Amino acid sequence: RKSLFLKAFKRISKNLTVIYAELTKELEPPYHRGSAHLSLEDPMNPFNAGVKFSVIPPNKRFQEIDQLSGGEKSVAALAFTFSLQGFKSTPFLILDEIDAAFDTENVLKLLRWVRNKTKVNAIQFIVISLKEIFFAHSDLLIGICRNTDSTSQSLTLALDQLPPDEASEKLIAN
Amino acid sequence: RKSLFLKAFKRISKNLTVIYAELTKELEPPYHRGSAHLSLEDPMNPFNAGVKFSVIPPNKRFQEIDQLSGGEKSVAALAFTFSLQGFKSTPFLILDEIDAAFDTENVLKLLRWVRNKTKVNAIQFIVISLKEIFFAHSDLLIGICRNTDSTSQSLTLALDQLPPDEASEKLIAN
Amino acid sequence: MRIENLEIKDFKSYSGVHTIGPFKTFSCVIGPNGSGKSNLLDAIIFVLGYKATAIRGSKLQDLVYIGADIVNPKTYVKLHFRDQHNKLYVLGRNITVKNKRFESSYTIDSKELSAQEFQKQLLELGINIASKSFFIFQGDVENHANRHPKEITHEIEVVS
Amino acid sequence: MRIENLEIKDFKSYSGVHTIGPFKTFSCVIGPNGSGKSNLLDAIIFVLGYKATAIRGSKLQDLVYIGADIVNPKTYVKLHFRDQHNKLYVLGRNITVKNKRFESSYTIDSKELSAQEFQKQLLELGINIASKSFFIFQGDVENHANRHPKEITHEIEVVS
Ligand SMILES: Nc1ncnc2c1ncn2[C@@H]1O[C@H](COP(=O)(O)OP(=O)(O)OP(=O)(O)O)[C@@H](O)[C@H]1O
Ligand SMILES: Nc1ncnc2c1ncn2[C@@H]1O[C@H](COP(=O)(O)OP(=O)(O)OP(=O)(O)O)[C@@H](O)[C@H]1O
Ligand SMILES: [Mg+2]
Ligand SMILES: [Mg+2]
Repeated sequence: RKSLFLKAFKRISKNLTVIYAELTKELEPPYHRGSAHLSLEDPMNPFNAGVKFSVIPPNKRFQEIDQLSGGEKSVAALAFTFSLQGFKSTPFLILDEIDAAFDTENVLKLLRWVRNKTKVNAIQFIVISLKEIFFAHSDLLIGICRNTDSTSQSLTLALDQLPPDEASEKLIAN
Repeated sequence: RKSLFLKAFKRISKNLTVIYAELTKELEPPYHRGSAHLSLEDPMNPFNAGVKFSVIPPNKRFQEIDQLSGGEKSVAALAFTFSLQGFKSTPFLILDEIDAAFDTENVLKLLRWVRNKTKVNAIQFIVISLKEIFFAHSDLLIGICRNTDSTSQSLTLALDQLPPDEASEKLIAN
Repeated sequence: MRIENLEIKDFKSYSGVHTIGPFKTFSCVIGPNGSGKSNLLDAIIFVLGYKATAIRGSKLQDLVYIGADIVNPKTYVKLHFRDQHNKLYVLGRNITVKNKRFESSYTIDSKELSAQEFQKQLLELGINIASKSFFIFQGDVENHANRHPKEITHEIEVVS
Repeated sequence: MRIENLEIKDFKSYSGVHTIGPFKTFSCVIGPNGSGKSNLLDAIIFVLGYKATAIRGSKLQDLVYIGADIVNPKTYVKLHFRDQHNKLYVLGRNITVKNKRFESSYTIDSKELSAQEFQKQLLELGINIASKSFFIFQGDVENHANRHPKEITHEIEVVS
């Protein structure tokens, strides 16, 4: 049991460091990244104690996840969720309003990360978002609205036929 | 103990119905409102059982709070939080990102409600928000940014000197 | 690109037949609060075999559109899925009433299967529902942001 | 209009002296994630007497700006408050180190008071900190949205 746990712990900890760095890399030079680490409070008896989640947001100092701001916590928690499984065998990812606490900069970093994953890991994304700076850069919009009898109605709009928004494309190209 | 509880329960339940109706009233005619009710699962022994929180969002049907959508739940939970105390002796209210899950319509309804409370109850509001459609209509902006050494810096900008945004003003005037 | 289309009938807030899609590599679902966006995600996890109780604490009956015929509902969700060899599969699940009890059954390309056979087929298609790693539900991120060290240990253990 | 100004020195992410305000009837605090907006709210509840542990689970030491002199910090928050008769009060609280222990003390218009006297004065000004009804903290609404019936009973009992 302990060896299974330690094996998973190592894998998740590695994933987390990579994913958090990708999710927090600045949008402009010098492209500083944040770093995140998992450490066992009691390496001899991992089940008796917790796992510490330490984070250094880009250009900030070392702190436990519970000392971060709301948005910084969300980014770290998202990176952790993604790191649990990795992406080796993921055909699709469906995300429901994960950007609720994000400011503009973090939304663009998420957008960049999603676009990168569609290329590098060939993952299909279906993302529910209320943020226009995010969904305006997807390939397809599925609009849901309510009829007067309060049933749902869907409308589909392809966006990849339109000319790209030059400014944002440049920002997330890196 | 029981009579204290029932007295508070009655007061909170009344407040909730009023506040939820105010927070959900439509922005355009016919100005339908939602309705919300608290009911005791066991009126004889209120402490042994829970309180049911039933909600009818505008133009929808009756359901328990846990059946609502994310945004609808947030609006109901916010109304409940406000109803716990009422506003008789509230000099100021400080709200930290309460609109995270709100769509444009709910943000405008919240804006209208805040403006109304400043007039009717003379409450001073300090609201932290990431949503421009909300904060663009306040009297004053306090912008916080990070210096390169990651310390905080504040800048103040009075908005009530600028000409109002006609379209939104009209929407929230009711 | 794997999920091509979603076909829904009388499921939650979707009354009658709705065809959603075709999905592309990066699709976004947008709309006001309460319009039915998360319900689409519910339709996808439903057809892939999630128990009703795992769909926001519902019973099968709660998943049937409230205005549908409650005696003889014909609710279904069909997911058009293309595997890595470009072969198209139609994964289906429906809700019916037998002896006054709500039940659901599974189909792949219109052939009825048991729940176990259906899950086995999904695994062969590369969809491991037990891993739950394909979905982040509304509010998950905020909940996880507030976890304590011991809870993180638990999560890692669950995964290993 | 009651809170007129906030004067902060070496508190959390605010290094040196900062004067925030003057606040109007409806003021908004804006800025990127992690910039220090919630820290302003923390400054307000701090000066009004919240225990450090109630400020996002901190100790007094955590509230001192990390780059400040840890041996002899001069951290303070001063709230300029105008009561309903238009009289201005300066409510203050500071953090100092005595015998290697972090302590805080209270002032009103530069006169030092005990914590109890300070709270009594606040009540006369119409600020009842125990009622917690003046603040909705980040994440409160989402947490409350997920409550169960029995938890609601508990909340009502707390209030009554
Ligand atoms: N069986 C049903 N029949 C009819 N309507 C239903 C049924 N089940 C749920 N609904 C409705 O679906 C709505 C919730 O939809 P959903 O959760 O998809 O909203 P959403 O678009 O995700 O909103 P948000 O942005 O607030 O998260 C609720 O208003 C609820 O009344
Ligand atoms: N004692 C301290 N010294 C220096 N910095 C601190 C101290 N305490 C907290 N901080 C910093 O303050 C930041 C958190 O600020 P705050 O919670 O106010 O952000 P915010 O603007 O509310 O962000 P969000 O929009 O994400 O909620 C953290 O990055 C943390 O490192
Ligand atoms: Mg939703
Ligand atoms: Mg904050």
